[in-house]
Amino acid sequence: KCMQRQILDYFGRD
Amino acid sequence: MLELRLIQGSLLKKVLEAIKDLVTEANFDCSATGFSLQAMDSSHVALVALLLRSEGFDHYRCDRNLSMGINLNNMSKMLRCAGPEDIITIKGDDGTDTVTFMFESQKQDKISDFEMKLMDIDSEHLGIPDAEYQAIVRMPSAEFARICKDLGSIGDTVVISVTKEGVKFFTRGDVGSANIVCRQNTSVDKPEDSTVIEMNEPVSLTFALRYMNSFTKATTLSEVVTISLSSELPVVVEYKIAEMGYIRFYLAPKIED
Repeated sequence: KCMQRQILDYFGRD
Repeated sequence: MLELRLIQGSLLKKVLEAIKDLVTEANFDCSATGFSLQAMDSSHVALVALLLRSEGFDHYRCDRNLSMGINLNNMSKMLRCAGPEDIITIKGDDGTDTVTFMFESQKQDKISDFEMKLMDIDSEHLGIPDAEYQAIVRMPSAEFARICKDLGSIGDTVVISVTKEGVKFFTRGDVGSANIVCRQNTSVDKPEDSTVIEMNEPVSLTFALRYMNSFTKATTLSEVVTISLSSELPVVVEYKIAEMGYIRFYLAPKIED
C-alpha cells in the first residue's frame, strides 16, 4: 500500500 | 501603483488555464523581480510556482511590493475575454480591492477594461531549497502529456524510473499494466524533439497520475518539459515560458507504507 506524502513533509514555511 | 503590459497576452491566458484546476485561490506577488505566484493544491500534495520576470514585460511598473489575492477561476473567466492576439495590461493600486485587466487589440481599435474583485487569502509561503537531483529528464512536452494521458486510462499511479537505459513510466490497474520506456535521443535536428537524460544515480519514484495529468495543461507554454527527480524530494515538472520565466509543479511522491 502506498501512502501519499505532502509538500510540507519536504519544504518548510518561509 | 502597478502596471504590467504584456504584448504576448496569450501567455497569461495559457498560464491561467494551466493552473486554475490545481489551485483555486492564490496570491499573485508583484515585485521588482517580476510577477510571481506560489500555491499548493487543497490537499497540499502539489505546489505550483510561477515566475514571469519583469524584463519579459513590455512595460513593468511596480512601485511597491504588492500581493493580490485572486480567485483563479474568476481571473480565467476574465482572461478568456481577451483575444488570442491581444496585448494584456494588469493594473492595480495600493489600498484598492480590485485589479483591472486591460485588453488591447493589435490594431489598437478595441480596448476593453475588466475590473476584478480581489480577496484576502491567508497563504503560507514555503521555502523551496536549492537541490541536486539524482536525475533530470528533458523531453518533448507533448510526449510527456501523451504518456500521462495514456497511463491515466490504465492506472492511478505512475512509477517513474531513470536508469542509464532511459526513463521508464509504469502503471498498473484493474485491466492490466503498461510500461513505456523513452531512451535518450539527441540525434534529431530539432533540439526540442530530443529526450536528454542526465543521471547521477538511478532513481525510481511513484506519483499520482491525476496530478501529473493536471500539470500537462501547461504543455502549450513550452515544447520541452524538464522532470527533476530525487528520492528525498518532490518531483519538479518544469515548463519554461519563453524569455519570461517558468511554471514549476512540485509533486510529493507516494511512499511504500
